Amino acid sequence: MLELRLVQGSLLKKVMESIKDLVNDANFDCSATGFSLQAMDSSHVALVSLLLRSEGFEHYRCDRNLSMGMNLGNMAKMLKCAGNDDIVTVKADDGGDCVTFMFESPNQDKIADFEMKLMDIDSEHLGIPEAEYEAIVRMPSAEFARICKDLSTIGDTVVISVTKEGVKFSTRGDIGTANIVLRQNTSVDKPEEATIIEMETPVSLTFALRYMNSFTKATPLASQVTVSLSSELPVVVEYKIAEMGYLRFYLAPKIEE
Amino acid sequence: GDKQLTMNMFYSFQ
Repeated sequence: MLELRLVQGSLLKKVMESIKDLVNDANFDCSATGFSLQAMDSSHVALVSLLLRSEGFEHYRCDRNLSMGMNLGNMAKMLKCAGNDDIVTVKADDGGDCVTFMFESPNQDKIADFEMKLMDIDSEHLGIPEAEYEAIVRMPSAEFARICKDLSTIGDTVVISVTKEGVKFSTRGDIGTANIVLRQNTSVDKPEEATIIEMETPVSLTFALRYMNSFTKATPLASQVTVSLSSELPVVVEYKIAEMGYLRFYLAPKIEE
Repeated sequence: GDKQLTMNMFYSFQ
């Protein structure tokens, strides 16, 4: 038996809107730790890792570890039917072939339940060890989204370079080139507007902007985004989910042939 | 153009 009650149901709506176009089908794993997902896009270039810790739910019951295969597009369709202020409850029976999403309005005058069929998905779980990154950039998530969107009008790839001077986003295309440099800025009044650059070693990596733009659909989840870079690793773009966990996107770099 | 690397070049299946 699984029963997860999330007062801030809009979080789950936002998570689904962030990942549904990147990943078609995925297994949601439920354990005592929390509700999690790891999935790759169909070309295995990008990976999504979601964790919603059990403590973040108003009620969390998971009698035994459960893996539920879902079509994310269909799940997003159902969650779209929840109001932004609704309380969302996810229910499933052990060994059952469906999952129920229950939506309660804040004053309990409307209760809806949507039942969705589960599917069998071959799990392709990658082991991702904790890593020390050569450079970590924390910046406003809206600024990161703006940069990715702007650069994708000029070129297909972005070179992200971190040096002592700051972080540079560059692209080139048929019409010309573009460079955007952000410097560390901790002097702002609001912490969510700060840009913080921690650099051990200068690093420069090239990524497909199409994926970066897809990741920025998670912008409504967090005011800040963390971009972790190492020359020998995929980049990690992380959106923290208020006191509950995170949504991380991993993207493999492009290299010169 | 550049060559796109994939996830399994960095991480292995569990």
